[in-house]
Amino acid sequence: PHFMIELPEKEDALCFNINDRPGTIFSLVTDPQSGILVNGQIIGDKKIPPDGKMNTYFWRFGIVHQTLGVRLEVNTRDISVFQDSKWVKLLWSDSASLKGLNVDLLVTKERSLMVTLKDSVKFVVLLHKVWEKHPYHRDYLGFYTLDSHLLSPAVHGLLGQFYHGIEYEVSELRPGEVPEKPDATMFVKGQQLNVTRGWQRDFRRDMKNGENVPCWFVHNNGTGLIDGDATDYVVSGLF
Amino acid sequence: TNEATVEVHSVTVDCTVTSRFARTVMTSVALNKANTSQEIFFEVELPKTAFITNFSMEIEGRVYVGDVKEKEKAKKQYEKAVSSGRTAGLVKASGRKMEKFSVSVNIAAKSNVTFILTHEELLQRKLGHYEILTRVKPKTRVQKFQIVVNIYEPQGILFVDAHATFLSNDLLPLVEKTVTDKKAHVSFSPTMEQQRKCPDCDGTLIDGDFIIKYDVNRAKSFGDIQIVNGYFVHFFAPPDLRRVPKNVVFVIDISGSMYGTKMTQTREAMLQIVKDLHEDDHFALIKFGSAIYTWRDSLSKATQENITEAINYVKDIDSEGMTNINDAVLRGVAMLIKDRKEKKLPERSVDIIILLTDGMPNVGESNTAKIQENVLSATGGKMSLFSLGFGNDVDYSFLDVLSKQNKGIARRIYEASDATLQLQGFYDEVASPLLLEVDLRYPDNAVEMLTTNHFSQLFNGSEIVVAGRLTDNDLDNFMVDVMGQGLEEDYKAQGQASPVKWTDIYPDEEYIFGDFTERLWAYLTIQQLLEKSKSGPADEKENATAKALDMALKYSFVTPLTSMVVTKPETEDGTDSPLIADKLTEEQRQQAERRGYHYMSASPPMYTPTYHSSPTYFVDGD
Repeated sequence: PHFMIELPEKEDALCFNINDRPGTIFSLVTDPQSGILVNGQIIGDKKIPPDGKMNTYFWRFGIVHQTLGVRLEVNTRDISVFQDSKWVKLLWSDSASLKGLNVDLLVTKERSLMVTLKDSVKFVVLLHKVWEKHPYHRDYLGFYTLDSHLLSPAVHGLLGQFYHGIEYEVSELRPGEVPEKPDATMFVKGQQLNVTRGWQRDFRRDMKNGENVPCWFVHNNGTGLIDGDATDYVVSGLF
Repeated sequence: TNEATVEVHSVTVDCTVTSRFARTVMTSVALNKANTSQEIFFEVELPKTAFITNFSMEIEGRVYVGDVKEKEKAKKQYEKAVSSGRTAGLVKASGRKMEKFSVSVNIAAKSNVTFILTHEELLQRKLGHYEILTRVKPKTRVQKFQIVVNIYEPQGILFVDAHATFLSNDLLPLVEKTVTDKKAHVSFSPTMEQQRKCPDCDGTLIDGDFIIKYDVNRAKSFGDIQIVNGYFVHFFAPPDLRRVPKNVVFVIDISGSMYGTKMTQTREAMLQIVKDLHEDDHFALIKFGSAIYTWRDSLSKATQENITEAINYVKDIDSEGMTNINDAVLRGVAMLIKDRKEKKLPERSVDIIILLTDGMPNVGESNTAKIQENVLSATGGKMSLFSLGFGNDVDYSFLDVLSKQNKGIARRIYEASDATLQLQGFYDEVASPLLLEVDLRYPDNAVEMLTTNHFSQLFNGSEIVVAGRLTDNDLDNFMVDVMGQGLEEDYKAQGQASPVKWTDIYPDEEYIFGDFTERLWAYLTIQQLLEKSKSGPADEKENATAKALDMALKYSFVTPLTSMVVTKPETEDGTDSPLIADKLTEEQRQQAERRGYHYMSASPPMYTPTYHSSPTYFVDGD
């Protein structure tokens, strides 16, 4: 999956990929103070494509708001919500909206789920449907944080660590391997990293093609940009 | 305007300058020729240093006048109107020097409308002249188009130069200029035909800046004092003073965001600045990213040899790291203190730090308030810090306070092809100090409500202005003392000021001078109070804000503390819609530019990203 940190104040964006063995669960957001947790499990292609490059994507997210007593499991098949001591199941095949005391859900048929957790966070999960008989690829999910300003300074995780901004500066732009993707040096978190100018796609407005967002790509699973390394974010369960 | 149905009868700009205080009245008369009512727009630009003082619209015999109110009160009225979707602010930033005032009203069929906007400002002497800037964009040819500027300077006028960005060879002779000893008259009034852009088209040539530059005869010794109607103003900028040597430390940001054009322009500007250093000056170069690098450990005299070596150092400056402003400035301060202590610097000389940065501190101390505290504590208020904020990523108010707390000023450097010249221009303004610690004193029992009368420096090409109110209206004269530190000895001058007999100087035009001096005093007082309201102890800030507000209301100036509320005529559905004219602060201008600004100059334009208003963090499939 590709991670994107868009910084409108700087009119810039940072991006990195994280890949691991299919089945691995990563911590995306964890805020011990508000009791919020978002974990995601990756899945691989059905078999290795001819280019020999095995893709991984998120196919399942577990979302918990301990203080509000809310749990959600979103996967490529359905959406399960636990609140007020009961589980409710929603299907991607229906448009639905659910307004609760602590959580609002809005499902747009076969497309997206918008989740608003009271006084804490708002996000969207996108469903990418792939032709069922595609020889290699499968359905997968995207996770977009829309509003995170109410989370505490302690928020962390592969996405959460960036919710309160990141200071970096880029210099020494130089030709890269591909002419349209120059390399540069990024100074971030006390380190110098070699980064490459590239694009990643934002699918919120155009589910099919996505919109290219130019970004500074950090190589090696985001090493240097993320705190620690990617394996530090591997967790054992979805909740 | 819609050319087919709106006829612009006249556009006139009438500017009167009396002892540097300029009052400009912009008037426009238009006719709705259509058989139905329609919206007519009035859009003018005024210098950002000016305060709007009056605005009126005359529609169908009724005059609607703007009312200056406390900003908060006006805002309440405004918010009420906004919530019902009926209003918008009238003033927006426009370029580096101007702001745009625009209003539109619905005019009945076959009806006239007259718009009149008045603004006032005290012209500042920079690099040896005053500048009156008028921006005209009438959009269509106008039956009566006229710019008239009358300058009254009792000190005597040295020169007047008038030019415009749109002047062709044909239009040039239309600029009439008459200069007598103490009065200048400049006018420009092309006919409809002369305004025509080309023989077969209807466009207008008139589009751009009309600029008048002038200077006055400099009075020797204590300067020039003018007393009118119980107020006095003192202009001090004596000629023939020798410059005081300076010890200047250039603290240059080389962080990653300076990469590319900004770094190239900084290098070019620094090469010229270093070459232009006076041989009596001492200088040092400090560059900073995350780390701090000094060219040498102490300041060097600007000998030819040292300058050559410095030029080689400047040529190699390249970007790296993040932004450590705190440690870089403190290093400069420490260098000056150490060299002073070791008597490496001339006793009579001025210590200056020039900080150039394009970003917010993000390494070392990044709390801006703490940096301000650290720098003030280190300098002990004994040296001047001038800050240059390059581009829109730096918080101008941070640099502004940082400089003002340390006897300096901040200036924005706009990212553009002329940034090199902007940098050099700023340096030229502060490159030649003539006097230090200038004190202007007046008899305590004769004056009150004085504006600032102590100045850390007087720079070549600038001018010190002090104004105040006389306690005795019938005063025949009063004594003035001026003291300062010059190159070799202390500067002392004393003089006696008498009320100006305007009838003798301008026998036919005394009426012009009625309240100019009082308004000049009020303008200067408000400006200085607004400055005080930004830095200094909390109670002083509060006090200064309250006083500035009182005066702005009393003299009807649209300042950052006040707003002008303009009530438009009722529409057919019976609603009226208040409009608000605000004075923008430099921070608001910067924010506006930041919103409209597209990506960093360091990378090719093909990478301009989609602009989103709030941050987004996401993960998705490739």
